[in-house]
Amino acid sequence: KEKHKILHQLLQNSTSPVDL
Amino acid sequence: SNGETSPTVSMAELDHLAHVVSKSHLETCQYLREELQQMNCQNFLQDEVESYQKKPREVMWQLCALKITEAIQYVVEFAKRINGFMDLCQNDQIVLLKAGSLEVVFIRMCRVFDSHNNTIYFDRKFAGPDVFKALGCDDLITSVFDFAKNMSSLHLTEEELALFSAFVLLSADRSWLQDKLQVEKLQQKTQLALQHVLQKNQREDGVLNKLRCKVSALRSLCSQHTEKLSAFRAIYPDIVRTHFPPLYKELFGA
Repeated sequence: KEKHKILHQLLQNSTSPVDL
Repeated sequence: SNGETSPTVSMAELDHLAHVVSKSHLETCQYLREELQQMNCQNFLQDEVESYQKKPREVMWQLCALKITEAIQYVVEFAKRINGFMDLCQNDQIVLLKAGSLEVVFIRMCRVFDSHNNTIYFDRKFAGPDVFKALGCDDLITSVFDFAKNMSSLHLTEEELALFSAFVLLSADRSWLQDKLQVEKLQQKTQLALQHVLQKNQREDGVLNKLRCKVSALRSLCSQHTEKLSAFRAIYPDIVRTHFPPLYKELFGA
């Protein structure tokens, strides 16, 4: 999990940090 | 119906899947074609091209890594909205994104590719291959432009592009998948929806085969990118470690 911390976060967030 | 071991799916289901995937694609495609047309984007002028060419290699790499990472964030959002993707275990979601997100970025590039003058939308204007000279990987850049040119010559609709992107993202033959069968089911359904849409749009029979051939071209582009990154990292390890986006490093093992 540590290895893919950001991907985990992006997958778990209901919205991604990008401004869609 | 073709005798293969494909799941039984009704036409209505395929239409629904195509609609949802297409909607997700348009919601997460970073740039709408109409927006780019309205923005009346210009090509880079010669002095602007030269200023990109004069950038230090590591600065241009950093800029491209940033642009790729931004594009990938939209692809992650697309994946999350594909039917069934979030039902996969998190290991498999990550495996599919690690292997397929850059491939989808390459597919999406054909939407912002101008075949009349072999340019691609980059950093707010249209850029030819010469803009990327400072990267020091002309062969990769030529391959990327050739791929965009070939893809755009197929003149796929947004719905067809969306389904092809989902099909590539849901590749069941990626290493380290825990539930290959589940991914395979999703990919088969996506392929049926793509086939259904191609037939509905009265595309000639060869298009699906041409798209299948693109799968190996995409894998080759991604392995070229990995090779170039390794070569770059061998010379500039600190630049990669301290200046490259964390998501890029996570995805490409930098």
